[in-house]
Amino acid sequence: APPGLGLAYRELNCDDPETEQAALVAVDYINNHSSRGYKHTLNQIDKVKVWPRRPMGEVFELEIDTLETTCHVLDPTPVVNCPVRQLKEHAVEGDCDFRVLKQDGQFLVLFAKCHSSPDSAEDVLKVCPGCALLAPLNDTRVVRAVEAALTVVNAGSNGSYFQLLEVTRAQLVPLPPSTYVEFAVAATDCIAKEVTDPAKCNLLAEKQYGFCKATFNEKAVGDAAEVTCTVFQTQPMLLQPQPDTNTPTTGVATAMPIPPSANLPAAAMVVGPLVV
Amino acid sequence: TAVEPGMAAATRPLVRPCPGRIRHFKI
Repeated sequence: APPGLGLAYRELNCDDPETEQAALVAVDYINNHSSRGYKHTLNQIDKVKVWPRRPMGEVFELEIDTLETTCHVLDPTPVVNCPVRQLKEHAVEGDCDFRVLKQDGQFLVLFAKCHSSPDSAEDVLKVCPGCALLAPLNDTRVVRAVEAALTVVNAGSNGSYFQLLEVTRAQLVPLPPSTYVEFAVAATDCIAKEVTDPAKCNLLAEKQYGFCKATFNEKAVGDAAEVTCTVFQTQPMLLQPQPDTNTPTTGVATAMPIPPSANLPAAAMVVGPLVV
Repeated sequence: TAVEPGMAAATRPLVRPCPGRIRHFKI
């Protein structure tokens, strides 16, 4: 082929509906293909180049800024209904590079790379002096708070024993001195009231995930932990999201209260708030 | 190939430069 042919990219407005459509599919892709952390939402499209692709179609090369929402990735709530983590809560942003193929009117993510980073402590304290900053997840106070909270969760469960999946965020609250943690759990084949050795428990074949928020006060008598958990209905894993999964209509269609699971007693679906 | 000067510039649609709008807030 003569040199220079087919090497020109198409210029497109970052706020063009076609660019936004590709960006939303890309953000949907990372939310559907992450097993840890929180769902992210589109904040800003930084750059877009549209390259011709042989034999047909076009490839959207995108640079996107995202923001962390308060929904865990295992939470089936559509991301359009997930609140963005606010600055005073110590917001987290994502910087993403994507390549999205558009062919026959359908979008397909070819490449995705994201890096997330929390807002600076200076910025958080500027908008909210005295607010709790994100703490390292391996901090001993964080580990202790999660352990205490998990004990509370299982003490309140009339069904499965819940195993810790991951600690997703933690904050050391100055006043009153306490530790706030958020973590994901999964139901096991052990009964919470009967478990003797949690290490021998196995995750259920039909995975049952939950997400908990807890405040742990070490100074209080008896180590008080206040915990609220929500257990999600099992969600099928998608190998590749459909091009229209990001549309508001689809979001509304699935934005309904999570029905109780068939294999867990209703009382175990929402635990808390419990205080020990 | 003969090209009329100024033709390309005159016919090129105006594209607003990126980045696009901020939907929430900027960190």
